[in-house]
Amino acid sequence: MFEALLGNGLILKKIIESIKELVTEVNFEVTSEAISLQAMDASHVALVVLVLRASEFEEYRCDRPQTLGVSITNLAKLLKIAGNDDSIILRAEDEAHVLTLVFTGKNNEKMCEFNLNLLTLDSEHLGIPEQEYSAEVTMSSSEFSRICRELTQVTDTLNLSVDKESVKFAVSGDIGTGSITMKANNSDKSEEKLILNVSDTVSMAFALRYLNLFNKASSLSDEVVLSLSPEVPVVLKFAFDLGELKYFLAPKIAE
Amino acid sequence: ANEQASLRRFFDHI
Repeated sequence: MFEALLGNGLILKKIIESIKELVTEVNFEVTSEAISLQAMDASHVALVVLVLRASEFEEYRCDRPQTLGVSITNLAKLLKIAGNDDSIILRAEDEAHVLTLVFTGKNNEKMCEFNLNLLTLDSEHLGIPEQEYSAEVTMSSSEFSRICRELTQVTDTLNLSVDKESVKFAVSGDIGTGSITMKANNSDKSEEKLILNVSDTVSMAFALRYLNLFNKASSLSDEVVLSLSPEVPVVLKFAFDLGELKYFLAPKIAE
Repeated sequence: ANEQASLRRFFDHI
C-alpha cells in the first residue's frame, strides 16, 4: 500500500503543469523515502528529474517500492479539478492498476475521488554522472524566465556566458543581435540578486524553446540554480519545500 | 547555426 497526503495540493498542480509539455507518460517510483521520476522528452534533448521527499508530506506510507506508470496528460486533467486550497491524497494498492486521487476542500466541505488508470511503460533510466560544474548561477527564477521569454523574440538560441563577475545572455537573429548582462550582487531585492560560483569561464548555447518550458517551474521556487560546464548538459534546479525539480538540457554545438 | 546535441550522448543508457 502506498498513500501520501499533501496538505498543500497546489504544489502538485504546479509541478505537473511544469512538466506536462515536456513529458507525457512517465514512471513514478514510490519508495519509503520519496516519490521520484526521471523522464526524457520525446526528442531526447531534455530530461526532467523530480524528487518529492516522503518526510515533507503530512502523511506518508509506502509498504513496498513500486513503479507507477502515469499519463501526465491525464493526471494534469484530473488535477485541474482540484481546488488551489485542496489537500490531495495519492493512493495505490500494491501492484496497482490505478492511482487514486482524493481532493478535499479546506473545510472538508467537498471531497472528490478519481481513479487514474496506470500504464505499463518501458523504464528508461539514464545514469547521470556526478559532475563538478565550472559555473553555478543562482538568480531569481522570475527574472531568468523573463529574460528567456524576451530574448525568444529575437531568435531561438540563447548564448550563455558566465565568468567570475557576471553572466551574459546573448542572442543573434535576423533582426539583429543583443545581450543582457547581469553582474553578481547580493541585493536585498530578490529580483536583482545574482550569486555566481565560478571556477572556469563558460560559454554555451541552448534552445530557448526548452528553457521557456523549464521556466514554468518558476512558480515553484523564487530561485533557479543553473549549473554549467563546457559540452555537458546544463542543469536548471528549482528547489521547494517538498523536494526539487531539475531539468537537464543538451547544449547546442557549433557546426 | 548551432546543431542540437542529444542527451543520450552525455548519459549512459542503462
